[in-house]
Amino acid sequence: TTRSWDFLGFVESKYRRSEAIESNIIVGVLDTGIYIDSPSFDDKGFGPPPAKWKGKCVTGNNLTRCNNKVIGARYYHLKRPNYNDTAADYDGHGTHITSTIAGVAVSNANLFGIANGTARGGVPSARIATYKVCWEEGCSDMDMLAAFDEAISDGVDMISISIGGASLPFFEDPIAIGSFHAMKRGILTTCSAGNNGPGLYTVSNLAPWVMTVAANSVDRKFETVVKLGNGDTTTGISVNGFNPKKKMYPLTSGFLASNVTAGDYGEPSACEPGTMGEDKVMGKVVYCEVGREEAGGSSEGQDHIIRSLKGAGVIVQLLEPTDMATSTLIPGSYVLYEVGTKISDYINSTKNPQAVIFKTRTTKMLAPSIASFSARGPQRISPNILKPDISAPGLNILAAYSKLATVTVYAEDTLFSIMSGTSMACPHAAAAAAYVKSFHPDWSPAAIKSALMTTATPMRTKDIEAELSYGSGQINPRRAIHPGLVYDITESSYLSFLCKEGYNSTSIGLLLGGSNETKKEYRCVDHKQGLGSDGLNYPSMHKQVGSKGTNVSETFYRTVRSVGYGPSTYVARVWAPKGVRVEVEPRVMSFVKPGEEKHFKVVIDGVMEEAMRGILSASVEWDDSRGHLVRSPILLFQAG
Amino acid sequence: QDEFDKREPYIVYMGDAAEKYHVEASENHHNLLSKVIGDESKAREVRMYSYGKNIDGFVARLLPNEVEMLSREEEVVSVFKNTQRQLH
Repeated sequence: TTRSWDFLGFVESKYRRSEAIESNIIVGVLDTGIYIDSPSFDDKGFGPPPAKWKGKCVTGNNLTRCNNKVIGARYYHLKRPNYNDTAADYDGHGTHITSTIAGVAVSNANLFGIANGTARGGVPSARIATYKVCWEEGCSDMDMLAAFDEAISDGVDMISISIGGASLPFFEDPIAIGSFHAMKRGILTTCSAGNNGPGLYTVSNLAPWVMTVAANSVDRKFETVVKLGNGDTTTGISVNGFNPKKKMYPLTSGFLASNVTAGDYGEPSACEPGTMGEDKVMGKVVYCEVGREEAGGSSEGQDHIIRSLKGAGVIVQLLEPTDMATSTLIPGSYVLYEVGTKISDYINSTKNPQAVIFKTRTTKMLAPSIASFSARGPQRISPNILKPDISAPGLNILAAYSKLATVTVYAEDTLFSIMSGTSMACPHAAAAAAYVKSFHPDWSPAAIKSALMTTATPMRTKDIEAELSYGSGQINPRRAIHPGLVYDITESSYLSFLCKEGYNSTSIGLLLGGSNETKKEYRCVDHKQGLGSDGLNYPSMHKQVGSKGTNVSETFYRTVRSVGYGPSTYVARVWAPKGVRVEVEPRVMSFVKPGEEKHFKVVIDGVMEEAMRGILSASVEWDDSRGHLVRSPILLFQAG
Repeated sequence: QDEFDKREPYIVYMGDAAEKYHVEASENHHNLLSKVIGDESKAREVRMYSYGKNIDGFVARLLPNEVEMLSREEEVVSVFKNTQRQLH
């Protein structure tokens, strides 16, 4: 966050909501708990919790109190309750997420001096309620559902959850269920899209009532330079906080340091555990020919192994390029495959190979682009809802860390860490949603989500997946508070949508509020089904078309509400690939006053060219010539 | 003990909880479970947690046939196995 909020144009203090209003916003975070002693959660200047707050501070080990910043803490461990259980964060993930949403500004934040700046949340005056649902064994469905149930009653305004798993029908997915009940009570849930990218069909958290967030880069690159004894300089990626003490170190490879004899288990060239002799590694920089995934991650990877053999550093060849900077326990750099081959050639070409690894530096780079790991659509549960919805910074984010973390990748305790994942993107979007809510407290969850989606910055990308990777684009919180128009969705529209999706009337009836008698009265046939290809007033337009034939023709029906000031007139503009027609009817919409609603229809037809590789990407944008651009992506996907 | 070991935690989701429902939620869940299992004390033993503030439902250690029977109950939306999810 020492760069991410500035990168989003959300400059400190400049666009702040008045503290008094923002401090009335309570964000519920379902995660690994919180390290309350982090400077990011200092409550200096905060008054008592808002009157609407009905939650609790359940104290325990290492969390003996809440404060006026972290006003609530609960934990759920229903399967294996333990007397030692506490909402304190022994992992670091929850602390990282929470400080990204609502941490107060902490200047001079860095990790080993790297990525130095002011760490801060998007809504630094907002309050935090933490719900610990993740433990060493994972995040259990029943714990998450319990947390949703209580968070809603506690009076949170927003929920952020950077957790996911297998995609299941909505009534079997605790996040879909919990967020549905949150939505019914005016609370928007923001979820991470998952890290199983870049393959298609990898996105998780698919319900239309949640905001699903992909991860993108910011314009800050981590570079770890390696200089070889022959004077060649190469660059890798890592978070290496070590300054070299010598000009050069002896260089060897895992292969040359091998003490493996025929028949032994393990691959020395990959620096696998037990394959190298300490006498051959001690004091040397070791080159390993394998990606970090194969060695089990950085905390138990080659850096860990070489460190245990008293090596001076590690250079790891990656099988595939990465955009993720990982902290190393000893001087270390991860290099591209070709770079690794050159280093290997150098080692084999001289009797006395040498190298030195310099401390990581940050440089500028083109951004945003979607992170390689960020999960991609389309989805299989509601095939005509585009997921992910939106994108936010989630690559190499520096934010608060827990000093209680039991598995630390760092050589020393630290107050901040650098992490990557859609987990890190989700809190950026959650904070943006909270920011919009602070301006428009009466807006529905769907309206807030619409404001963020229609004002997002579309990404220029060469990736064929286009909107399947970033949805509507990168969040733009400043623009989102004045979206001009919103696509709203009521609870009853979601229920009609579920009818259209094939869920049965009896089950849908049980989702309604009221007594047990009235709950059962819902009948899908009595309710008007949503029209068009998707049947929902969604801010993006998406359809998975049949795999046969190349001609496509889809119709989307939409309703927008004016949320600007006074009368306004919007004109439709469309973008589509050559040979594809996008017709908007009407092309002009005039609003006499705020709150007025207008309907329109979008028809897209054309030929799915072979070059499109099954992805037809277009958009419609409503422009009032007074600064409001209300943009919806259109994406047709043809499997196979 | 053998039977208990065969039981696995399932979430029985019953839709929306009416206001102030949580006061009676446990009892309602117990009654439903007792009806299906046919044994009141066993029902008490296997029920792990009751939701009821906003979400109607409960968690219980169930056998496959009990899962099937509960799924058929009119007031039940779904019965699904408790799984572990991951941080992203």
